[in-house]
Amino acid sequence: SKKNVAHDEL
Amino acid sequence: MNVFRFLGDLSHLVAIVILLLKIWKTRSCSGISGRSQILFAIVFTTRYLDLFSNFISVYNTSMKIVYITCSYATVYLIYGKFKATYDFNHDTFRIEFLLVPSAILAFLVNHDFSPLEILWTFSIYLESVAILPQLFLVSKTGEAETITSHYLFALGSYRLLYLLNWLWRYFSQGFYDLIALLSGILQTVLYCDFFYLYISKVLKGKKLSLPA
Repeated sequence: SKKNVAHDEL
Repeated sequence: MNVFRFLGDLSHLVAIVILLLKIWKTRSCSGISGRSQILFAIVFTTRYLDLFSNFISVYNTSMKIVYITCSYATVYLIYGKFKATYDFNHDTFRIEFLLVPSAILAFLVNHDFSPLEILWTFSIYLESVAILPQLFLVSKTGEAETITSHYLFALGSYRLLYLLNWLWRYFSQGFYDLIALLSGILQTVLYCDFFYLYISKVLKGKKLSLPA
């Protein structure tokens, strides 16, 4: 699944 | 950012700094699993590859740099400068049994089949079990120095606080990430018996010793 998952957590 | 996540990051930072200072001040890495520290360095490296490509905040970038720098410095101190004090007889947990399954699972279960995302997922899975060599070492030696138990308490608390952060984010903004959540639950569960020993012994001034 082409989701732009931006991980904002460390 | 919420208070649980901030306290979690703070607890993580404290753990990393406690360990580095313990090794540096006592000039000894006795009781410390170098293998766990290698795994943590791999976790940070594979998770923060977007360090320069994906700017989120000064806080985020600076913490990533501190984590990566400290973890490599710790590995260097253990296997380089103070390797004479490294307990290689007891630090024998087979980390390939952690690396390979994490890598395979990252390919099978992820949010997006892209290199960066698979590496991020790998780092999440690996981090959930990265402490096992350290807990294994403590169980083999049957005890841990008090400073080492403070390190483990801070490290275990960090992901517990992150679980509260995800609870908070779910109810306040409907955010949830099952991969991070389930891995975080496993990671925290691994500390349960340690938390019990820490609270029942170390906080009463006794040394942390596992029942023989």
